[in-house]
Amino acid sequence: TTHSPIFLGLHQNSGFWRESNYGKGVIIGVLDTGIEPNHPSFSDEGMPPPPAKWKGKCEFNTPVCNKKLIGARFFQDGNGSPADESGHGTHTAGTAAGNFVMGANVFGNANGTAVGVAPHAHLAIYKVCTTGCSESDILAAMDVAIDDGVDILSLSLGGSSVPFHNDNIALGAYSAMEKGILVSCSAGNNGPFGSTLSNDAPWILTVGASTIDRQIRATAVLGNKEELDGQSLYQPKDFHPRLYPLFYPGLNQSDTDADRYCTEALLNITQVKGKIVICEVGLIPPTSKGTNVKAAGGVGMIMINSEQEGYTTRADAHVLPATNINYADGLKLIAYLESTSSPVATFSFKGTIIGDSHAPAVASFSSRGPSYSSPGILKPDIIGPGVNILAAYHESVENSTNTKANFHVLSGTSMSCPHLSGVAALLKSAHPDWSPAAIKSAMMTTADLVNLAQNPIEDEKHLPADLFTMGSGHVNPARANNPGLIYDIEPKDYIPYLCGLNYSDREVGRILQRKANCKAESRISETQLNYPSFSIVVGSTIQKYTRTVTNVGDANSIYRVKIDQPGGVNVTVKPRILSFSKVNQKLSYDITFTPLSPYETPSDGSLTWTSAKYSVRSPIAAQP
Amino acid sequence: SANLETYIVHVELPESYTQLSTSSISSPNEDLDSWYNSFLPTTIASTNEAPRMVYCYHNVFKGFSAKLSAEDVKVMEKKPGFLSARPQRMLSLH
Repeated sequence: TTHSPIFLGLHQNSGFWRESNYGKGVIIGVLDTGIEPNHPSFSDEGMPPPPAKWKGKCEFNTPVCNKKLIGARFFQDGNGSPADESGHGTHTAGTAAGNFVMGANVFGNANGTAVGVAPHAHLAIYKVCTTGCSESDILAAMDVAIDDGVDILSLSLGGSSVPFHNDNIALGAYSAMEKGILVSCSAGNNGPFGSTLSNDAPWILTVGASTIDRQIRATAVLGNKEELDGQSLYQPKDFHPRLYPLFYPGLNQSDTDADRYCTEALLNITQVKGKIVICEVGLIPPTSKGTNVKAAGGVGMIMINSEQEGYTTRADAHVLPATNINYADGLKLIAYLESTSSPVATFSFKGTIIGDSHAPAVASFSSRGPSYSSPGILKPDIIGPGVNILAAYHESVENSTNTKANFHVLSGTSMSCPHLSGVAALLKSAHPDWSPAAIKSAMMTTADLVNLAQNPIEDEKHLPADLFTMGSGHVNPARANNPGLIYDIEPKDYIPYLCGLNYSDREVGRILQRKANCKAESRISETQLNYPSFSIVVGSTIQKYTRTVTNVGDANSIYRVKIDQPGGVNVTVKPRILSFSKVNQKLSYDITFTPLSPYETPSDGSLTWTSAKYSVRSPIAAQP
Repeated sequence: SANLETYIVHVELPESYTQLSTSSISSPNEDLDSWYNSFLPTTIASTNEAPRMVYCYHNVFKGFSAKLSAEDVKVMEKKPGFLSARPQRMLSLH
């Protein structure tokens, strides 16, 4: 990617990137649509050979694997090859661990050196998706990836939240976690609605999506001189910026048959010819709307967000001059249309602009908690770059045939997940002995809570994002490398948690792969699991939990607790001071939540352990 | 074959897993695969029926995926060690 590493504070030849050797020695397994192996992002320049433990295979017919791309497999539905026919897998693999490629851009935009988050980590590709992703193939891929010897598994795919014993990704991830493999998964694209998460088991890193501070700006200039900034990847240099008449098929909101989404029905509307057409987001992909407008004779398209998308705009590779404007500006545009009998507009293409101070802001599509399967675990865990991300692609979106260095700009939690997989690889390289839970904890307790303007991270409406929207916050790789304390969880710690979910012995046994007897096990509430965040359901009773932290910072260190109470809940912590005398020492504390009055409104708080050097923060989401 | 769907089948190891081994030279995974296959309907070689087993799982859980009909599953349910079977879901990219 050409900007997100810098946005994450990763700079070549300095800081955490250098300290972590760019992810050297770590193997990231990517379950996706396969890979375009000849892309320069997968060159092995500067790469060491794979670790001795690597047992994977390269199932391409030609010798295209190398020290970067160390494995590539396909399964039942893989069309007989690990080759990527859709580009999605090439994009996610490049984002996680692509090598440096100078001069990457699409239509000249987002230009820069494309590089993955862990550029010296190895990639093992497991093709599990073509038109969809079959569970039998996903399970087979996780099964062999565990044997192959991967360290991180990256899954930009999923379904809805179901009990973990019926969730095949959760089952595979549990086995992987038991063997020390961190599993990073997309949270899903069903936001901004609540309880829409996928991949929400506590042994999975659940990743939501946020913006970066880059815009590919395409401004709609109205006849009244008002300028509405939007985004588009396609910005033709030969566009003549004269005023064109505007046409909005959805202007009459009472006409439910109107083609406001610019579907193929637009082809039958003669008023489109020679005009800039206003289309609403939804129903079909943005580029398909543009294709329809062009086919109907339109000269341009302004795509307006609904209230649901808010300020999350996309830079798409349209086939005609176009822009995607936010909901607020869409209302201004409609007000202008209604103010005049002959509305006109044009475009002013401004190219790539860095410095959006609202970034990172949570994307409208990013799925939200609370978790349906386990509301006592705060999910998503974390957010990372997932909007308008440039990365490797299997073919040219510019119809260019003279290069293998093809790139594309895509958005989704599919794009944020591999960013976090890459960060996990950097942490694994820097701290080989850290467990998957320790790596998760390090990322979560050090995450950023403010945007570039130093205001609280916002959601798609530019309102402060709540904890079920952003989890612990936006990943900060350098801080995660030195978290001070970690909340570790061993595989056996999940047994009382699973029994506490009231699963039957057989259901728990299915996850553990051995007989379980919950009557003989201790049974804990979800919130008692030693998780780095809190999600509590407040009733009338007092709730008390114990957490254990491990000192991974300076040997002699004293931490004091700082509590930001959720509204209506009294939070007390004992002891209030933790004094460590050695590294890896574990100390426990009790946290008690006491409702102050009948509790009706969800609210957020936090608990932070601070020392002279470290700040270890756990968010607290309270809901009635 | 039109009635066949890919099912994900969970099974439970017998009390004494070591007794599964029929040959001293077979590997633990071969033993497991052989046991998984014992759940499948007997195929008749002369009909050129396609193999029913899709994958044998060794790490993610004890079980396999196979092309089965609803009737096959009903028969399988009666076998010792059977836990559950359900048609696989198609998940989507995010």
